[in-house]
Amino acid sequence: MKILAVMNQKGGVGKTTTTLNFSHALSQNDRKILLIDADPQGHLGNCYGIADNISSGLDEVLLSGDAISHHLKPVRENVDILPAGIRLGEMETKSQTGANRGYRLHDALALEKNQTDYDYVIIDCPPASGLLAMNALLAADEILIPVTGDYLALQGLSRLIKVVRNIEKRLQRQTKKHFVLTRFYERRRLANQIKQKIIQHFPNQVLKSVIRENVSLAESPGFGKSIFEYRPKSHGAEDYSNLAKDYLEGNYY
Amino acid sequence: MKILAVMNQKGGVGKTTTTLNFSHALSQNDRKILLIDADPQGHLGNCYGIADNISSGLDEVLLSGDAISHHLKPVRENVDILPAGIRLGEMETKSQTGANRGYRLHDALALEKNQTDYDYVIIDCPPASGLLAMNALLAADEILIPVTGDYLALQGLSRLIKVVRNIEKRLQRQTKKHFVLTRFYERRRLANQIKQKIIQHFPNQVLKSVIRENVSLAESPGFGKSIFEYRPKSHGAEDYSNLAKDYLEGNYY
Ligand SMILES: Nc1ncnc2c1ncn2[C@@H]1O[C@H](COP(=O)(O)OP(=O)(O)OP(=O)(O)O)[C@@H](O)[C@H]1O
Ligand SMILES: Nc1ncnc2c1ncn2[C@@H]1O[C@H](COP(=O)(O)OP(=O)(O)OP(=O)(O)O)[C@@H](O)[C@H]1O
Ligand SMILES: [Mg+2]
Ligand SMILES: [Mg+2]
Repeated sequence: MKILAVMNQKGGVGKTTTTLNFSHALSQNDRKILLIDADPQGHLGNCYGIADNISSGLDEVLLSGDAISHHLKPVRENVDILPAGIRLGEMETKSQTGANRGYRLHDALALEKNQTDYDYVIIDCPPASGLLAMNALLAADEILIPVTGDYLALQGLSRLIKVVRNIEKRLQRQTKKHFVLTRFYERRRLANQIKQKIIQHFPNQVLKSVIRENVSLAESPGFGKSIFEYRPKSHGAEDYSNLAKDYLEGNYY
Repeated sequence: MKILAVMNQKGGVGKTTTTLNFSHALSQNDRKILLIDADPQGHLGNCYGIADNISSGLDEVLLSGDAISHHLKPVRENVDILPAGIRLGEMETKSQTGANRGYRLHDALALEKNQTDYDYVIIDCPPASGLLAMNALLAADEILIPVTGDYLALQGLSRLIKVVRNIEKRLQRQTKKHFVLTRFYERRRLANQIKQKIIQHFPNQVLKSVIRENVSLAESPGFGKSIFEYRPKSHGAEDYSNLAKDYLEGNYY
């Protein structure tokens, strides 16, 4: 069971869109996936037609210690989701105490491991670097970092890397990092400059497939579908399919 | 002194880009502007070349009770900025107590009012609905809500409106709301559908000028410039100039 956190505290870089479509691409190879919506705004759940105000999910796992299996919702043949749950915001706004408050997700997944046969657990993170992001980071074996090709994204990236390295140094743990360029405009000089900068800074860590800006990717959640179900011949479907392939085969710049 | 909060808890909808360029357009009419970076990620400061790790600013105002004037940085002839400051994240992560913790910015600005002659105070908010957003909301006379033309943005918008109405009802206060469509693709059916939905839901509140997707808007922060300084003939400059005009003249759909 491999645990991936899709993480970037910068807003709107395609974390949710990547979680939705990358996992769907992975699940097409007979793999069993558990999705975890770690964003109190519940957008990943929204993509599967789960309204944020009526569900319980990760909130009860982290706040009340419930088992993950208690709150799962099957959404596809081999994809289950643990929705955010309406109370998840309390992890960030209400004071959580205890030395292990960063490990609650880690521990809940360790219990789950014994009872289920997921190949991948993929965690959609919020645009923040608080206790929820911490839980995702400490639960994860690997992190997938979507980055857009613009200046403020670069600022956000350097900040993210500092935070992650800090935590990893303090807690003496390492996660494998993968970068994916998202919302990519192939003809923009800025996007290509940013792409080169990231490749220089993170050799052998930037996945070869970039995800191009493609309106179908913005449309599919409105139909409760992944890009493959909504528009399988689109650039969006092609790119996420290639991304999954590159990830599995280890194709980096 | 009119106080505007640029607010939307959805990530990457153009809050910072709007704060930067809309205020610059306003300042061109001889108006004196105070910008407040209420996002611990400090992106607005980044747009003015202020590195996040060396400044103190709003953090000291909210956490230590310092006066705003103590931490201002003049960035243009009639534009000052109160940067986020390196400790601002503590407002969200460390438990803040006291019945008035939501009013700290409101009170700091009330003090400032007596000593300065700003025409506008514009607050860039983070992609979160925590204590910082609360402080911005309770300090503001008006809120400017950037919205992108896609499905997840609509989900985020309905959530934002619920949160804001809740707070306003509880605290018996009303802010005037303005919506602006950002990162707008004029030819996308989805964008136009979302635009129509928002206009239907919020008649007389959606500013007539939409901000089109324009790479110059993504590039200008990298040069420490507003769009007017970087590329005054671009669509981005045209749109933000028109937006300021619509705001001042009250032009809505
Ligand atoms: N490659 C793409 N092409 C077109 N639209 C995209 C693409 N990737 C994402 N989008 C759209 O851009 C918006 C932001 O993407 P998304 O919500 O996935 O980012 P996020 O990082 O999860 O945001 P947040 O920080 O708010 O959680 C969404 O409306 C999404 O549908
Ligand atoms: N109209 C536009 N055209 C092109 N690029 C844009 C436009 N508006 C914003 N951008 C770019 O999109 C990215 C997201 O915008 P911005 O950072 O202003 O959004 P935000 O809502 O402040 O994000 P966050 O939630 O992370 O604070 C930035 O890199 C910005 O330069
Ligand atoms: Mg998201
Ligand atoms: Mg911002």
